[in-house]
Amino acid sequence: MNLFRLLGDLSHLASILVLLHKIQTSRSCRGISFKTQALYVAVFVARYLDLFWRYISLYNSAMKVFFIGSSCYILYLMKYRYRPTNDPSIDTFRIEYLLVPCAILSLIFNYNFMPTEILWSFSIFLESVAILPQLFMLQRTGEAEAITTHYLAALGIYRALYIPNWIYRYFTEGVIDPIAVTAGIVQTGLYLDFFYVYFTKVLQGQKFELPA
Amino acid sequence: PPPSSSHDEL
Repeated sequence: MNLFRLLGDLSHLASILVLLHKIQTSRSCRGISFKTQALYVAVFVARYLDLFWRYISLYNSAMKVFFIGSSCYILYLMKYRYRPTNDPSIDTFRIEYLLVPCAILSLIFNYNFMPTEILWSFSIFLESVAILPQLFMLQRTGEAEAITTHYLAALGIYRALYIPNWIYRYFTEGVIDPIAVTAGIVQTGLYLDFFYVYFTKVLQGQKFELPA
Repeated sequence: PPPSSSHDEL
C-alpha cells in the first residue's frame, strides 16, 4: 500500500458517498445513468467475488464488501425507491457495445485461462468504460448539477491516482500489471474532457455546462 | 519485471 493507492481508494469511497448523499438529500437520481451504475455492479461482482477464496487484508475485504453492497444499494434506490426520478429516455447508450468487446478482450488478455481470471480481466476492461453511458448522458443533456459533477470528479481522481501508484510499485516492488495499467490509462483518459470543464468551471463557482 | 496481476489492488 502506498499513498497514491490509499488516496485513490479513499477518493473512490468518497465518490460513492457523494452519490448516495445526492440521491438521499434531493430524493432524486436525476442526472445519474442507471446503465453506468448497473455496469459498476457487474464490475464489482465479477472482480470481488474473490472475497471467498483470496484473503489480502481486512482493509481489502472491507472495501470489497462496501463496493458490492453500496453499488447494489444504489441500483435499488434508482430502480425502486426513486424510480419516478429516473428517466431512461435520456440513458440511451447501448451497453452491449461495451459488454461484448470486454468479454472478447478478457478471453484474449488474461493472466490465466480460467474462469476466475477471465472474470477478473473482464471486470478490469469493463470498469475502464463503465462511465461511458454516464458521460454520454451528460453530453446529451449538456449540463449537470454540481453534486453530480463532484461525484464524477472523485471517481476520475480515483483512477488518475492509480497511475502514480503503478509507477511507484514498478520502482519499489518491481511489479507491473499490463492489463490493469492499460485499462487504467484508458479509463483515466475518458475523464480528460470532463476534468477540463470541472476544473475550469465548476471549481470556479460556475455551472457545469458543455458548449453547444 | 515479469508481468503479474495485481490482485491485491481494488
